[in-house]
Amino acid sequence: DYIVIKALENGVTIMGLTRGRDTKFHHTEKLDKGEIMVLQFTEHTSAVKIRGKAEVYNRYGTVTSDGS
Amino acid sequence: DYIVIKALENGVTIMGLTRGRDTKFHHTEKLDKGEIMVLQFTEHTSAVKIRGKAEVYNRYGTVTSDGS
Amino acid sequence: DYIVIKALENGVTIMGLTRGRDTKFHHTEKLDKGEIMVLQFTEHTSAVKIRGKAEVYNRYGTVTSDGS
Amino acid sequence: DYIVIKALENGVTIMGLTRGRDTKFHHTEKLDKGEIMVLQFTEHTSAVKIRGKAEVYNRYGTVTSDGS
Amino acid sequence: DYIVIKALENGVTIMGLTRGRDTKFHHTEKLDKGEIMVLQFTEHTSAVKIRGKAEVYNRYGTVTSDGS
Amino acid sequence: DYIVIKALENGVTIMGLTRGRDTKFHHTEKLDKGEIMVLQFTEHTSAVKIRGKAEVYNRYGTVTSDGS
Amino acid sequence: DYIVIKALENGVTIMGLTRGRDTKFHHTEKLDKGEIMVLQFTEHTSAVKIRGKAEVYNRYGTVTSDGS
Amino acid sequence: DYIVIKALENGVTIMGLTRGRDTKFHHTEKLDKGEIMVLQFTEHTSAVKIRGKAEVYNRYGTVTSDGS
Amino acid sequence: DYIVIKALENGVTIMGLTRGRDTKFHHTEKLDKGEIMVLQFTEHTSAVKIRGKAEVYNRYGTVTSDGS
Amino acid sequence: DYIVIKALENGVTIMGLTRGRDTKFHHTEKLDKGEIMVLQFTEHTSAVKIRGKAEVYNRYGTVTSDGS
Amino acid sequence: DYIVIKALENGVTIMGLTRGRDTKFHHTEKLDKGEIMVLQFTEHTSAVKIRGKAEVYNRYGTVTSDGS
Ligand SMILES: N[C@@H](Cc1c[nH]c2ccccc12)C(=O)O
Ligand SMILES: N[C@@H](Cc1c[nH]c2ccccc12)C(=O)O
Ligand SMILES: N[C@@H](Cc1c[nH]c2ccccc12)C(=O)O
Ligand SMILES: N[C@@H](Cc1c[nH]c2ccccc12)C(=O)O
Ligand SMILES: N[C@@H](Cc1c[nH]c2ccccc12)C(=O)O
Ligand SMILES: N[C@@H](Cc1c[nH]c2ccccc12)C(=O)O
Ligand SMILES: N[C@@H](Cc1c[nH]c2ccccc12)C(=O)O
Ligand SMILES: N[C@@H](Cc1c[nH]c2ccccc12)C(=O)O
Ligand SMILES: N[C@@H](Cc1c[nH]c2ccccc12)C(=O)O
Ligand SMILES: N[C@@H](Cc1c[nH]c2ccccc12)C(=O)O
Ligand SMILES: N[C@@H](Cc1c[nH]c2ccccc12)C(=O)O
Repeated sequence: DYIVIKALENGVTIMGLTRGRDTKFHHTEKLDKGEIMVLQFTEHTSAVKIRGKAEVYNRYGTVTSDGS
Repeated sequence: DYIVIKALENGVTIMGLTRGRDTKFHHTEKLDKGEIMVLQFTEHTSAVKIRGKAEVYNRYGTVTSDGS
Repeated sequence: DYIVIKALENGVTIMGLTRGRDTKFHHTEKLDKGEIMVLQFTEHTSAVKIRGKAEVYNRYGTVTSDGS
Repeated sequence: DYIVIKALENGVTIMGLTRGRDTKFHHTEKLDKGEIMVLQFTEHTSAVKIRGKAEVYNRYGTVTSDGS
Repeated sequence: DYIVIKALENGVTIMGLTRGRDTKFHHTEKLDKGEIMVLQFTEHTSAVKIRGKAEVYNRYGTVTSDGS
Repeated sequence: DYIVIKALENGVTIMGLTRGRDTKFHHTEKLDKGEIMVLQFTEHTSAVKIRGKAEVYNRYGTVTSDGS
Repeated sequence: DYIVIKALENGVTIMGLTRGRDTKFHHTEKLDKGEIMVLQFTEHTSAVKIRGKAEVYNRYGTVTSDGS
Repeated sequence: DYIVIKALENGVTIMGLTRGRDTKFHHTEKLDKGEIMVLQFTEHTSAVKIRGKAEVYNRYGTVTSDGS
Repeated sequence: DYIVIKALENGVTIMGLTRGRDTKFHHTEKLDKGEIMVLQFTEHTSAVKIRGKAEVYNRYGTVTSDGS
Repeated sequence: DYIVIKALENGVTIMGLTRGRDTKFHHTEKLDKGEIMVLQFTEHTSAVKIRGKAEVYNRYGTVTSDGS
Repeated sequence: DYIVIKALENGVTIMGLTRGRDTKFHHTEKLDKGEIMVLQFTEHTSAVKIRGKAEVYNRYGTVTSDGS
């Protein structure tokens, strides 16, 4: 299972949260305006947090995160 | 299986409840207005509780939780 | 498989019934008005009972439980 | 696989019948008017009998049992 | 896989036939008017025979058995 | 996988043919008018023959067998 | 996987061809007018040949074989 | 997975090609006008060639082979 | 998974390419006008090349190859 | 899983990229105008690059690559 | 699971991110205008980042990345 994220502004942050007993941020990816990331859930990532203005394409449709 | 949560206000809380014989909160994530979290059910999380004003996108459509 | 419950009043109770030879309540979660719970069936929970006024989103649509 | 039952009157009875060579009632749950039960088929339960006035939401639609 | 049966008269009989080399009736359940039974196919039951006036909800739609 | 048969006359015969190297009739069930049988394919039954006037509900729709 | 055959005349023949290195007829079933056969593909049968006037209901629709 | 072939003329030939390193014809079935064959892909057959005028019903619709 | 090829001219060539580290042609089948071939992907064939005028029925619709 | 490629000009190149830690071209297939290739993803090929004018039929529809 | 990328300008970059505890770029593929890449998620690649003007065809539709 994957989701698709397109940045609508510079400096969108995508944070991967660890799978397992603990919940920590293991990776942060920065996207600049217009860039796309396609990312899966994995053995190491069971949750993802998105900050900044971006379109998040997923199984339930499209959700837009809003920047500050 | 995952759900998508978008915060409609600051300080939305997403609580993960433990899978297993006991039911305790093992993690609480705070979302500020406009932030998105995409989260799976896992070996450690079999229920999720959401407080605050947020949109919860899931298999059955979209449900909006209401803040106090 | 999960269901989504949104409380329409304070003090909605969600009771998990044990999987197995016996059928006992192993956990009760209280929801206040506007809160949402997304919960799976698990190794420990094979039935769920809901009291109070709530919307129960599930595979067959939406069913509303009525408070007293 | 689960079904959803909403009681339309007090004292609705939901009986679980044993899986296996014998067929006996292993558990009876009472529902009062407006209460909802979401219940799975399990290692121990392969048939369910419902008495009283209730809505039974299932894979084939909604069936209403009639009280006496 | 399960089917749903609603009795439209008193004394509807639901007979479970054994899975295996032999075919015998291992259980008969009586339903009174308005009662519902939800029943699976199992390790022990590979055929079901219904007598009396009842609605049988199944994968192919609804079939009504007619009483004598 | 199962099929549903409703007898439209008395004395409808449902014959189970053996799975395996040989093909013999291992069981014959008689249905009287209005009775319903829901039957699976099994380890022992890989073909079914129906004589008499009956409705046979199956994956491809409804087929009516005609009596003599 | 199964197919459904309804004979539209007397003496319809349904031949099972062996699965495996060889291809021989292992069984021939005769159907008289109006009779129905529901038959699976099995460990022993990987092809079926139909002669005579019959309706063959299958995954792709209905095909009618024509008698001589 | 199976396909359904109906011969539209006499002498339609259905050839099974061997699965494996080699590709040889292991069986040829002749169909006369109006006859139907329902055939699977198997451990021994991974390709089928059809000559003569016939309807070939398959997952993608119906294709008609043309005789000489 | 299979595809269906119908030759629209004589001498259509269907080439099977080897699965594995190397990619070589292991078999070439010639089809004359009107002939049909139904062929699977296998342990030995992971790609197929088609020359000549033919209809190629596949999961995504119908594609027509053009002869020289 | 396979894709279908039809060359719209001569000299279309289809390059298979290796599955694994490295990403190298392990095979290049040339297609001339009108030729079709149906190709799977395999143990050895996890990405494919297409140059030249061609139609690429895939799960998401049809995409046309443009020649220089 | 694969995605399809078509470059709408020269020098589109497709970066594969490593599956596992670390998240590093293990491969960068350059696409020139009109070229197509069809790429899977693999044992080694669990996320992909796309820079430059390109169409990204995926399970949720088509998303266009914008060049600088
Ligand atoms: N470490 C947690 C991360 C997580 C996934 N889903 C969640 C929902 C709520 C809170 C935390 C989580 C887990 O793997 O289970
Ligand atoms: N610890 C419980 C958490 C839970 C899941 N679903 C529930 C429904 C009701 C009550 C508790 C639960 C379990 O894993 O089973
Ligand atoms: N302990 C029971 C709980 C249960 C599930 N489904 C039911 C239906 C009816 C009565 C009880 C149940 C079981 O696991 O089987
Ligand atoms: N003990 C029976 C219960 C049952 C399931 N389905 C039935 C149908 C008819 C009669 C009994 C049953 C069994 O597990 O098989
Ligand atoms: N004992 C039989 C019961 C049965 C199932 N399907 C049938 C069809 C016809 C006759 C008998 C049966 C069996 O398990 O196979
Ligand atoms: N004994 C045969 C019964 C059968 C199933 N499908 C058939 C089709 C044709 C003839 C016989 C059969 C078998 O298991 O294979
Ligand atoms: N013995 C052959 C029967 C068969 C199945 N499908 C076919 C197609 C063509 C010719 C023969 C066959 C086999 O199992 O493979
Ligand atoms: N022996 C070949 C037969 C075959 C199947 N599909 C093909 C496509 C092209 C050429 C040959 C084939 C194989 O099993 O793979
Ligand atoms: N031998 C190659 C054949 C192949 C399949 N798909 C391809 C795509 C491109 C190039 C070659 C191929 C393999 O099995 O992987
Ligand atoms: N060797 C890489 C090839 C690859 C597949 N998908 C990709 C996406 C981006 C970059 C490289 C790739 C792998 O198997 O994973
Ligand atoms: N190494 C990470 C890459 C990754 C996949 N999905 C992600 C989401 C967010 C951040 C990183 C990732 C992993 O395999 O899990």
